[in-house]
Amino acid sequence: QTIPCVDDAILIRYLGRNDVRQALNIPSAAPDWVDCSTVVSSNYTMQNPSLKTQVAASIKAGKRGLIYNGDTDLVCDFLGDEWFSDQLGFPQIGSYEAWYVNGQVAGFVKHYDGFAYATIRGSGHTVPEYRPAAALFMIEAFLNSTKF
Amino acid sequence: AFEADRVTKLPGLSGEIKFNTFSGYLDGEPGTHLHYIFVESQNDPANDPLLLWLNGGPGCSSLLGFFTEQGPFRVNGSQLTENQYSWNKVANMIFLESPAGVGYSYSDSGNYTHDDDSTSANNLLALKSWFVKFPEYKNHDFYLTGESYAGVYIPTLSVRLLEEPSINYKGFAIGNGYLDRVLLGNSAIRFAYHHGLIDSSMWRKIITSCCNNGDESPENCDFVQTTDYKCSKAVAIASNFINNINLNPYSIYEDCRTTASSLAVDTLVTRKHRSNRRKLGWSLIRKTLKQSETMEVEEDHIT
Repeated sequence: QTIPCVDDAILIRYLGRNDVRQALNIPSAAPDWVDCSTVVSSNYTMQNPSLKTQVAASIKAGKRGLIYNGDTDLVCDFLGDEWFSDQLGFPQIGSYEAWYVNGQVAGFVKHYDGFAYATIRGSGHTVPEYRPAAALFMIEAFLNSTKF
Repeated sequence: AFEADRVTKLPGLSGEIKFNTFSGYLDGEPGTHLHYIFVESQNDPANDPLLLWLNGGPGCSSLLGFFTEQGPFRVNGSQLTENQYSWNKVANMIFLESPAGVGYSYSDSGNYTHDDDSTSANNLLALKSWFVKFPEYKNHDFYLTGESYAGVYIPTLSVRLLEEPSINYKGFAIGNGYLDRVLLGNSAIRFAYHHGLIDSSMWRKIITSCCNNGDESPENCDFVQTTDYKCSKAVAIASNFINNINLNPYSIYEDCRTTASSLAVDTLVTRKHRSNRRKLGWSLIRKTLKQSETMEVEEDHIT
């Protein structure tokens, strides 16, 4: 199994070590660790082409939501998820605005009644990997119900 | 806490782990063993919220999140270093490897055929199993978090949690989520053009063949569900171009980090088994078009 443009060889080697498996209480019956399983992905059936119903139901039930996107990702790009957020049907509160970490623009955010949509400027698909400080700031603000 | 699962040391880490860490297995449906790592908050574990983190794929391990994203450690060769931006600075975090067959998770039957429904059902069972191990967290505010194909895992688990009053479920956060196949497919084409990945003449061909009256506003264009041959062909040519230049699709301004050996393997097998790591709108366009059309689209076959 290979992943385009991503090299997880070091992690695969580390998690394949016997002493690491032992430290993590992994039994011998468990498989060798790989980052992504071809067996699982190739035998997986996707049943939900859109998650609008489930996300809207959760928000209507009073669960707070955050949809965020690193804005340099082509895999699941920010625009599609912004459209998704718009189409959930919840009224937008305020305008699309920048949010900041250490005085610099960390991204842009749009608040809706019940959830927020945010971008992380310059981040790829895995936001906490590419923009760790902004990601921590964002999740902390979300957990504390602080507007950012 | 469930002492049998306690992790007292990790190879490569100098010194003690500064926070309670547990690693073990949770029960899904009978015979299903889902691996988790739980790290307590470095702030105030008794009062901080509890987060479940799921990576996507489908088929990718949440230990990617643990060791390369928001987990407390980074792997540097054979050494572990601290991630100063770990989310367990502010929250208690569970990283779950799901469904069975992912990472260290497995099933006794060896059956690794899954779908969205069975995955979310097993995730709920695993979560309940976790709370049996750690009942002291029952009253903590609980959040679902994850990215990519977890954009499916989280909403489907969320609606199940709405029926579970015993869990103090408060909300969810989804990063770069696979939330809508058609929207992400359509947006990917625009993203590619507006980031200079395809040129203006190609864009014009796409617009004139895919959009009503050549009006390029999003509501007038459908690049994904089109039945128009010219539109399909134009989109396929654009997507094939981007897919064959070794651009890092996960972060277009970063280098393609694949090692020389894996790049060679990837090149050989890519047509049939391109990774599903974080299932994407872009690849779905590619897949759909390749399967549904018998077009004569030239591809660069890299040997």
